[in-house]
Amino acid sequence: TDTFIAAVYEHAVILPNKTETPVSKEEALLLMNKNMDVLEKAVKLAARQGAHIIVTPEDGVYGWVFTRETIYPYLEDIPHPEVNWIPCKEPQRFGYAPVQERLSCLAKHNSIYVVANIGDKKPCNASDLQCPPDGRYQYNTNVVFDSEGRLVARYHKYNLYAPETQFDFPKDLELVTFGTPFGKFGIFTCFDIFSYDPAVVLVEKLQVDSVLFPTAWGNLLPLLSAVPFHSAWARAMGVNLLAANAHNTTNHMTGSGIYSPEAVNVYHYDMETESGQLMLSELKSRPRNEPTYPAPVDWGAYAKGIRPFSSEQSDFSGMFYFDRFTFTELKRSAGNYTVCQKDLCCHLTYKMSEKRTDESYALGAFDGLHTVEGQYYLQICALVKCQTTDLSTCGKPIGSAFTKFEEFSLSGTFGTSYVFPQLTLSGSQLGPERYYEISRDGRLKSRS
Amino acid sequence: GPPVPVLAMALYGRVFEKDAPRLGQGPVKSE
Repeated sequence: TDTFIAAVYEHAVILPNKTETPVSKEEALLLMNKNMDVLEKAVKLAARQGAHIIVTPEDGVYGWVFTRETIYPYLEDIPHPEVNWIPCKEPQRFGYAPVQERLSCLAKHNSIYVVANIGDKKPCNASDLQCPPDGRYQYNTNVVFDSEGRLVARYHKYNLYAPETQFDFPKDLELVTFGTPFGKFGIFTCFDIFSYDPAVVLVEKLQVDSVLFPTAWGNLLPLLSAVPFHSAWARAMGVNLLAANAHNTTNHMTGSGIYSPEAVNVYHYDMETESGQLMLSELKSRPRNEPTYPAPVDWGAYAKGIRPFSSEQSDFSGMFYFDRFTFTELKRSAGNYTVCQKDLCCHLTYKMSEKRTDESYALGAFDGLHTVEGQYYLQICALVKCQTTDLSTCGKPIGSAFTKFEEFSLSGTFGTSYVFPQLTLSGSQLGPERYYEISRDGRLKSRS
Repeated sequence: GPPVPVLAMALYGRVFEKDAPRLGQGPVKSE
C-alpha cells in the first residue's frame, strides 16, 4: 500500500510505589496490567479508526523507578522473533509470559501492529566473563507484534541513558528491521536517536522507510525538547518517525508525534494535565519514492561562502545543559552577527518587529564533546532567548517569549552533514513549516 | 509568514566520526 495510518499514544504511565526490595511477580503483574488496561483502550480506539500500527512509550508498562533488583519481577524472557511465536496462541511455549501474551492478543484481536517497551531477562553463568554477579542480563526492550499477534521484532536498547542502571548494555549492536505491506520499519529507543549506531545505520545502510520510536523523553528547554528535536531528526534523515513519549509533567516528559520528511503530521505537547493522548495520521509508506522528498542539504555551504560579520561587541560564555557555549548578544532590532567556537562559526541575519527592553536574545556556538548523560560530539548554532535580561541566564530553561522576528537566517560552518534544524516558538510550540524553510546551502531562514 | 515569537532556533549538528563506539555514560543515576 502506498500509504498507511499510523498511531502513537502518549501514555501517562502508572508508576509503581518506590520500594527497596523487589515486589512479588503477582504485584508486578498487577501494576503492569493497570498500564496495559489503559494501552488497551488506546489500541482499540486506534484500530477502530483504521490504524495499521500503534506505538506506545518506553517504560510504558512499568515506569522507570527501579533498581537492578526491584525491576526483576517485571521482566520476562523474550525470545528472538526467528522462533515464529504468537504468544496469544501459545502463551506457555517459552514459560511465564503474561505481558507478551496480553500484548500479542491486543494486536491479534484488533488486527493492528502493536509496539511496546518491556523488560527482557536472559540467564548467564560464570563461563560468560561479562555475566553480572546476579547471573542474568536485563535489557530495556522494544517488542513488535504484527496484526496476527506474532512477535516480529525484538530490540535491546543499545545506548542506555546514564540513570538506567537497572538495565545492561547489550553486548552487540542489534539492527532490527522488519517488512510490512506498508514499508520497511526500523526501531530504536529514546537516547538511541543521538547515535550513529543504530539510528543512522538503520536509515542510511538498511534504508528503512519508517522508524518506530518509543521514548521517555524529559524536555530540556529550549534545545533538547522532544517535539522539535524528533521532528528535526525525521526531516534531516528523510524518514517517517513515529514517536510515542511517556507523559509525566513532574519529569517534564511530554511531546509525541508522527513526523514525515516533509512535515510534522501531528504532534502533542501538554505540560498542563496528566492525561494521555492518542494521535493518528496517514503516512507515505515509502517516502523516498515521493516527488516531494526533500533534496539533500550542504549544511556548511552558505556559511563557508560568506565573510564573518564584524562586531565591536565582545563575546561571552554561558552554559546550556553542561555545554559551554560562546554567545554574543543581539543588541539591536535588526542586524548581522557572527559568533565562533573552535572550528564552528555561526552567522545570523535577523529583523525583529521591535527590540523589547525586557527581553534579551543571544546567538550561541558550541563545538565539542557533550559529556553528561552520555558522550557525544556536537556542533550547534543557536539563537536563544535568555531567561532574563541578565546575560548570565542565556542558555537556561525558558518557556515564553514576546519578541517577534520578522526575518531570520541562521547558518554555520558545519563539519558534519548530520544537522537537525529546529524552530521553537513561545510556549514550546513547534514553529510550523509555513514560517521557515531550509535552503540547500544550509540556512534555516524565514519564508519571505 | 507573520512575525513569530521565537523561543529558540537551532542547527544541531552531530559529529559522529568523533564519537566513541557507544554513546557511553556520564555520572551514574541522578534521582
